Parts: sequence; structure tokens; C-alpha cells
Amino acid sequence: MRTIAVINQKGGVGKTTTAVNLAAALVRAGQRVLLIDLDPQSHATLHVGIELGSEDRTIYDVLVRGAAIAETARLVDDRLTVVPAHLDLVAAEIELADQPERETVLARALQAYHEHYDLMIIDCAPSLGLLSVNALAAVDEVFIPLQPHFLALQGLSKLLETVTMVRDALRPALRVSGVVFCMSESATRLAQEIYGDVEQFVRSAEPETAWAGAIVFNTRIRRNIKLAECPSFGKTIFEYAAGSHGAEDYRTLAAEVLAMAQPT
Amino acid sequence: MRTIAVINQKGGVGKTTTAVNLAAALVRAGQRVLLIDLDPQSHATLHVGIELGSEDRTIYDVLVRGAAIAETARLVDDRLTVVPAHLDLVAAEIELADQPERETVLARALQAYHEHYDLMIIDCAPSLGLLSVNALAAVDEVFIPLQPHFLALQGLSKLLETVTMVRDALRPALRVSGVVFCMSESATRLAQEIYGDVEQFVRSAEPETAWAGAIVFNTRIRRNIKLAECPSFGKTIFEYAAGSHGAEDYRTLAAEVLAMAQPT
Ligand SMILES: Nc1ncnc2c1ncn2[C@@H]1O[C@H](COP(=O)(O)OP(=O)(O)OP(=O)(O)O)[C@@H](O)[C@H]1O
Ligand SMILES: Nc1ncnc2c1ncn2[C@@H]1O[C@H](COP(=O)(O)OP(=O)(O)OP(=O)(O)O)[C@@H](O)[C@H]1O
Ligand SMILES: [Mg+2]
Ligand SMILES: [Mg+2]
Repeated sequence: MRTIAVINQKGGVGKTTTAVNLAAALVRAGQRVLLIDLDPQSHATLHVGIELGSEDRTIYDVLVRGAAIAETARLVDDRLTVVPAHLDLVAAEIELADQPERETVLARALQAYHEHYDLMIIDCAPSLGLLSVNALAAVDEVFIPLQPHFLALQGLSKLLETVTMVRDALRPALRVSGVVFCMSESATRLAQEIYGDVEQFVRSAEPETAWAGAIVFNTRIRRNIKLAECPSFGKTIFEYAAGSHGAEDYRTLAAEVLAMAQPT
Repeated sequence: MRTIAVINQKGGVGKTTTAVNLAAALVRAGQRVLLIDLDPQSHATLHVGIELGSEDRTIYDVLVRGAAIAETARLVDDRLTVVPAHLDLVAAEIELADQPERETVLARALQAYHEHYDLMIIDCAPSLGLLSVNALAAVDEVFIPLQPHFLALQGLSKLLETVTMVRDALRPALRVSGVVFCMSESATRLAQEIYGDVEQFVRSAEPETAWAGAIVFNTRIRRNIKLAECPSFGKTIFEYAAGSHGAEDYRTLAAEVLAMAQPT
């Protein structure tokens, strides 16, 4: 099972839109995908149309109550299984704070599922706290959605620092394997400049860094209002507007993701 | 001195872009403005071109070391004074946590300055933690930047809850006085729907709520790449592209802000 965390502590850069629609595109390409909502805002949960009743268990129960992933996972699409989140997750960081091995609760909860799915994708909150550290300690790959804007780049070094720290302390196989430009207006000089800067930065990475060999995806997700509309219907872009640029972009991104060389 | 917190815990919705460019527009309309960067990300500080040396004091020193606002404030423009932020501000919430009256440190630091400026604007971090509570306890008005997207609306009730709580516990004069749509694509059905929903929501507010009488500004800030470019030059939109839609929109927003009826 390929394991991928979609992470960036900067808010509103396309994490959820990417996690959900990439997962949906991979499913349409024949993959079995597990999508985990690890954000107390529960936007991925909303996006796929899951409505939670008071009895429903979520990723909070997995992390804090020892529930099994299988007790919370829901099939929302042919091969798309989602572990939903609920606002109570906001308490998880505090409740886990004093526990031994608090950074690897998620990794251990997922151990039994590696044969069940081809890919697991985690939608992270805009934060580098304990929940996000759990995501990083549970995956081998990190995808960073980036908005090609100046202010949006400012937090990148802190994110790479955190990935490096988790790799060194908890998970040697962890690396940044992909960077995807989201909400991209490629016709602007600003975007072109930032594409160039980021590609250059990744190309010149020292071999021992956590982002050496990362792929800056050729596919850039264009601004497309359909992508902002479909969450309000609880649908992925493929269910809502399969012919749109948004659908096209996530379809080609999925193809690039599947074509990535895997470490042996 | 009118006191305004620009706040929304959702990331990347236009808080900094609004705080900085509205402040600059008000200065060009003849107002004396104090802009406070209350975000450890320090984007407002970057946006106005302030580069901090190791000796420079910031809002962190005001909150945690008892420095005076005057020791940190810098004139960056004719009448625009900025209190910068630095990443060390991230420690402030922890360092203030055990202090008595920890929610009103900022309010008390500002007491001596009410005659110095016509307006004070605070750029908040995407969070509802102790720093943002300090912002709310230091102002009479809240401006909420909103992206007219479905997911962007999800956190609004939590924000209004927090404003209400600070008003009831610490600052009776506090109210949401303005809502400004940012990064708006008015030609889309999604935006039109959300404008309508938000206007309806505000109109039907019960009289005792913290947002009764709030103005949903007619001025909507259109998407304009110039607004995303100018922070990389350390300039406001007026210094960078005075003829752009971005400059036009913040100019008309400033006019609306100055035309707002003030409580007697
Ligand atoms: N390519 C796109 N075109 C248009 N709108 C988009 C696009 N990608 C995302 N959006 C919209 O922009 C907003 C932010 O995107 P999204 O929620 O995916 O970001 P995020 O990084 O997950 O945010 P958060 O940090 O709050 O979790 C949402 O309203 C989303 O619907
Ligand atoms: N009207 C606009 N048109 C184009 N780009 C914009 C516009 N407003 C803001 N931006 C850009 O969008 C990004 C997010 O805006 P901004 O930083 O102002 O949001 P924020 O709410 O302050 O974010 P944060 O939550 O990280 O503090 C920035 O890169 C900014 O330059
Ligand atoms: Mg999200
Ligand atoms: Mg900001």
C-alpha cells in the first residue's frame, strides 16, 4: 500500500480539494483507495457527502478510543473508502499529549490494513501539530500542495524541517515525493516565477535531504469554480462535473502519481 | 481611535491582504493608521517591506516583555505606522498562558495610543487562540474577510461564537461591524449564492447578537494577480500597481469603511 500525506500548514492551499479528488481519480483508474480525514474542520468528510450521526465513529475514536479503522471506514464510491473526521478531533492533540508513543498512534492503527488498499491518502489540517506528526509518521510519501504565490511559499522551510524531523526520529522511509501546484494561474508572471523557483529548489536538493528526488508534478491544478462548487453538493469533481478542467487536471495528476517510480 | 480586528480562523482568505491594503488606502484618504501584525507568520510585516534585525523589537516584546508600542512601531508610509511581528510570537501564547489577565495584555498596551491614530487595524493569525482573543479584547470592531466558497463558510459559526464570548466576558462594545468578500469571482453562481446567504444571515441577526447591524460591504475584492505579486516586493498595492483592480477595490472599500456610522 502506498501511503501519502497531503500536507501544508498554510491554510486554503488545496489540500482537501487535492486529497479528495486525487483519491477519486485514482479509484476511477482502478485503484483501491483509503482516504483519511485528519482535520477537525472535517472538510474532506463534508466534501464526499458523509453526514455523521451521534453514534458514528470517526478518526478521533481510532486515535483516542482505540477503535479499529474498519469500525469507522465508509465506502463512499466504488473503491473509495473514507475514514471521516469530526470536530471532536480538536481534543485529540491534548488527550494524546501525555501518552507514550503518541506520534505513532495512527501508524499502528493502520498496520493491519496494508493489504486492503493500493493507496492510502491522508488529508491534513493546516497545522504541524501532533495530528500532522501522526500523519507523517504513518506514511512513506508526502505530497505538498502549493499555491504559486509569494506569501504561500513562506512556510515551506518549516514544513520541510518538520518532515525531516519525523523522518529522523520516527520513520526513515519518509520523504517528500511530490509537489503539486494548486489554484494555479499559469499565465501570470508570478506563477511562472514560482514554478521556476520551486523546480530549481527541488532539483538542487542535497541527496540526504527529505525532499531529494521529489517530483514537481507537471500537472498544475488550474483555478476552476467547479472545484469550489462540488463540496457543497457532497460530491467529488467527477460526480459533479466530469468534463470540467478540474476533473481533467485531477485525472492527469492521478496518472502522473501512478507513473511515479517506487523505491524498491 | 477606531479599533478593528481583521480575523478569520480559516487560512488564506485575504486577512493580510485586506489589513495591509485597507490600512494603506485609509492613509491615502488622509487617516492616521496603526497596523499591528499579530501573526507569527509575519505576513503583514513582509508585505510592507519591513526587514527585522536581531535587535528589533516586535509585538512579541510588547506582549511578553512589556515593551511599549512606541518602541516597536515603524513608520512605513506617510501616515502608516506598523508594529511588526516575528516568528518568536509563536511562543507568546504559551508564555502568556499562566499570566493573570492574559487576554487583555494587548488592550492594555494600546491604552496610551488612542489619541495618536484615527484607526488601528490588527492582522490576525488563522487561529482563535490566545493571540486572537487578545486582538478581539483590544478592539470594538471586527471585520471578517470571507472567500465566497462553500468550505470557507464552515468555520463562520465558530468565529462568531468566539467574538460573542469575548464580548460577554471582556469587552461589551465588541461587535462584528463588517464582512468583506475577498478573492471574489462575482460572475460565478457559487459566489452569487454565497453573497445572498451571508447577506440574509446578517440581515436576520437577532438584535442582541454580536453581528447584528454588521455591514456586508458592497465592495468585493476581485481576484487580481497584482495583489498576490506586491507582497514579494514589500509593497502595498498602491505602491506597486496603483491603477489595478486590486488598488481600485481597496480604495472603494476604504471609502465604505470611512462612511460607516459610528456608535455614539
Ligand atoms: N483549483 C481550484 N479552483 C477553484 N477553487 C479551488 C481550487 N482548489 C481549491 N479551491 C477552493 O479553495 C478553497 C481552499 O481549498 P481547500 O479547502 O482544498 O484548501 P485546504 O488547504 O484544504 O484548506 P485548509 O487549510 O482550510 O484545510 C476551498 O473553498 C476550495 O473549494
Ligand atoms: N484578491 C486577491 N487576488 C489575488 N490574490 C490574492 C487576493 N487576496 C489575497 N491574495 C493572495 O492569496 C493568498 C492568501 O491571502 P492572504 O495571505 O491575504 O490570506 P490570509 O487570510 O491572511 O492567510 P493566512 O490565514 O495564512 O494569514 C496570498 O498569497 C495573497 O497574496
Ligand atoms: Mg483542508
Ligand atoms: Mg495572513
